[in-house]
Amino acid sequence: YQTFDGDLKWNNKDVTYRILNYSPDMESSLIDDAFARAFKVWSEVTPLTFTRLYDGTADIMISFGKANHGDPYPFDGKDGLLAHAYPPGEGMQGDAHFDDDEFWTLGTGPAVKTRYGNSDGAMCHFPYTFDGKTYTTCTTEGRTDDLPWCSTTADYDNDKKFGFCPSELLYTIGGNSNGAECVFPFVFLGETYNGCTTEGRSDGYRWCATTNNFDQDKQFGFCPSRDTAVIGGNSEGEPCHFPFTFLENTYTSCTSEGRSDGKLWCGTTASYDKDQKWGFCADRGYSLFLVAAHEFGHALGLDHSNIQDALMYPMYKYVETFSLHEDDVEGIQYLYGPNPDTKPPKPTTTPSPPGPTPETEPTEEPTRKPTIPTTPHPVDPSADACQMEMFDAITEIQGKLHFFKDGQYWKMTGKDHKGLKGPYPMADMWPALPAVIDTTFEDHLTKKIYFFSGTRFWVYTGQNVLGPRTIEKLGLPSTLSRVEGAVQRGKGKVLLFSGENYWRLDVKAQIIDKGYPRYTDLVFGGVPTDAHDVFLYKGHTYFCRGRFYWRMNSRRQVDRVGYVKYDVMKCP
Amino acid sequence: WCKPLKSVFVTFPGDVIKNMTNKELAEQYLKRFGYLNVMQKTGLQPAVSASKALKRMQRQMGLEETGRLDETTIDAMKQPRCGVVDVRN
Repeated sequence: YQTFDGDLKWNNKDVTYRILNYSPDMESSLIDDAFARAFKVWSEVTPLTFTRLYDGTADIMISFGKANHGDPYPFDGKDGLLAHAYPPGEGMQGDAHFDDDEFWTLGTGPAVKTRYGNSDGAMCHFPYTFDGKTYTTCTTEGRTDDLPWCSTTADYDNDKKFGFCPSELLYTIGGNSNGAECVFPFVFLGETYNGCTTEGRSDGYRWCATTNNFDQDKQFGFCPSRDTAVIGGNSEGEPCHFPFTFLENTYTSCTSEGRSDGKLWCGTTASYDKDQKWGFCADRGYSLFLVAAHEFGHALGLDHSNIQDALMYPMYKYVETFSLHEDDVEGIQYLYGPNPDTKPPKPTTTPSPPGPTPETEPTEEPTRKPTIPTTPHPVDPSADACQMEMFDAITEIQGKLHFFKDGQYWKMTGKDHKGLKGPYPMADMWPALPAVIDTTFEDHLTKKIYFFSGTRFWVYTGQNVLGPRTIEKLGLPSTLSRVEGAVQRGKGKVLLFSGENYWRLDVKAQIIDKGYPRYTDLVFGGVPTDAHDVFLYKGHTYFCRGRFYWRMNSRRQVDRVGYVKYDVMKCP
Repeated sequence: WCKPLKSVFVTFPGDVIKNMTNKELAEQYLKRFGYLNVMQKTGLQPAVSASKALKRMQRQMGLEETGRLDETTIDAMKQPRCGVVDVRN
């Protein structure tokens, strides 16, 4: 997982949201429900609660829009970009926008909720049979008032359960008419209209007057999309006209002819060649719930993950039974912590056979004796840390900064060089280690100290040591010659640096997390990619090259470049 | 025997997505999602080659890192996705 620079997050636990408008693709109650379920995905694993506001400014303002919709990032028509959201903060930050040139569904085709009839607002059941014939869409068959309807069970003939489908003849959305139905014909700017229109609007939304004269009464509403309507093109909301002619061929169903992207389309009049009226045919659409859950992840502070099964992976994939990936859970809990009211889920995988767990799977027995003799290295008691050009490794152990060089180490006990104690022989404290180490870190949770040298590593718990083990055991590539830096990140995670890459180690599981390596300069911009040591000190990440260091703050900004000797050790 | 259809591509009025070549699509994708034109201290400049940008995109998407505009990569670029950039500058 990734968070935004500086770990942007909400400081309040009760986050508010407001739905500013609705897509004509789904009944508003379905949209409300999809958003509520999407928020629940996150509130189940964090201490956050989400409260809906109906007016005023909420933390997360949700809206549907097309193409240029009022921010610097226009949408791109059907497919492609589906939605975007901003990380937490004031103003537009935290807001989520959904591209209304998409066909928004629950992921498996038109989601049609009925009104009236005798089914209490149940969903249409497609397909259904009526009068011995099978229907896969709402129909006006059997009625004289042109209102589309559907059966809410598979067999209308037997069950007689039905409801009315979205139609401008039944109701409108938004506007100022409190959901009243369209009145046709109506007059707008002196012209007469017999159906919904996009005239007079720049956002492409279809509307109608709810009295017979808009010029006079100014009463209007937006038209809900019928399930048989085309999407996008230049006939949004119109049904396909079958048969239609295209380049002098006749088509009785949707076709991808004429398009290089393979998308199905149809003419909405008898002749495309003559009228050039067309739109995309309804498909499975995109699950508003899944896309919203992803976008709300951004709105809460999560950036894109590169785990393909994670919700925060940037590409859309429909899943029927959704559950939050552990990468998403770790990410959101890194920002907000776990939900104290939620018990840990029962394991869903087959239990492992009894035996050593990764944490207790040493290839070597714990021992107080060194398994590899330390290369004898004389320690000159008068050696001054301030005379060193550079160090093999620097890290904070038990709150004190330690400097390692050629089998000896110093620790800084005060604020300046006067507090530098040492040198001490490494062999006295950590006898199993070779003289030269590449990096080291203390695990904040267990206080175990990890040392890396070449392709091997050791783990010290007090005076007990595990190792050496090869770094391949951690899931690092066999081609890696050394680990050059280590930075603790959150609980039980450590970033390991080498060359231009870094990996995230799950210290408890003793394995590199999925989705790594990543390029260091993509996340830690402005630091040298050939740093020979990286360490964490007082909340800052230090990248060392030679005598110099680049210091990065928690917002991942390089806020200082200086000398290790003068600025960190405070040497005279 | 079926006679192969001779497809003719037309420009549909009101179509937002225009027919574009794979190279154009890739360039637009890499720019839009932050893989190209990384902000440097000296200003906005193409700090990475197209090949490196492609490798980064392939790594982010869990594809084989070939650094080439292969079919898998083009397919991935055509998939529906979130509009938030992958690489922040």
